[in-house]
Amino acid sequence: SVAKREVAEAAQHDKVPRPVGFVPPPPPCPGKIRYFKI
Amino acid sequence: VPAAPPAPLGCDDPESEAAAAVALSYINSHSHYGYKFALNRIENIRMLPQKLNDYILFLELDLLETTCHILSPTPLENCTVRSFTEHAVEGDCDVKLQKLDGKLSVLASKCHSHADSAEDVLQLCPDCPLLASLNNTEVETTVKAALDDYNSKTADAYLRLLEIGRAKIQYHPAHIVFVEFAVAATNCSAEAAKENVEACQLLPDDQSNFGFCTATKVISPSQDFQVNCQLYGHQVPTPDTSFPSQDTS
Repeated sequence: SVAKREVAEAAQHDKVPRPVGFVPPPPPCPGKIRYFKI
Repeated sequence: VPAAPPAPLGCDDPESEAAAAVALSYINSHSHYGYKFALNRIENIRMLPQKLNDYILFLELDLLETTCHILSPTPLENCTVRSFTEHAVEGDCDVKLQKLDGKLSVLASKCHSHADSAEDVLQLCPDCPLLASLNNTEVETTVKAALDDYNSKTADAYLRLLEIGRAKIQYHPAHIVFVEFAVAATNCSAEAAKENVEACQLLPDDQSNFGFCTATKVISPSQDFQVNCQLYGHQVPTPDTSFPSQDTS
């Protein structure tokens, strides 16, 4: 019989283990704001 | 095996900033009206390899207007970006560049500018003056009065109006008109102009002398009128050394 796993449980299993303190790199664009955004 | 495509550029990568600097210099040197613009943000960059050491770059730039008129000889790095409460103006530019053997050049550019919304400014500063239309009657009247006032008092050349750069009007707590306009010296002295102003023509390019004026006219509750003009002196026009391009305005 096929039992549907809870999403949270599935996500838990599928999540790739990341090293402690892993900080995802900032998105390449858009870049930094030098003055202010209007 | 074909060379691997270059890694996608980040918008804050040194190579992207170098391309943005070339694009900005091109935009400011090919603009004939208004003010110089400074780089606020690189929105996006795409790189298309053509052949070895030959790339096409597409840049999307977010610029902000500075207080330097486009004819001012002030270097861009010394130009102040207009603050939010001065009713900032933003420029959005799409620029196509070529990077050939490491040398960047602009192939085409297209920009449009727009002022910040009045709501944004008033939310932060309820009494701040807002940008007015350049053909607003009060604006045109104030510019004409300011130029007449300056020409009536100067011992130098008679100045003619080149363009109204910006205008703001405040209504509370006082009614005040603020104008900024570009001027050019003519071949007449202000004294001679009183006799025959029609004879006063702008100086030829090799002798041109441009300037910039600001004026503030308090209409109520009191009356006051301040005019300040500064001539740049003759500037030797810099030959445009950038790559001949089909720039689109």
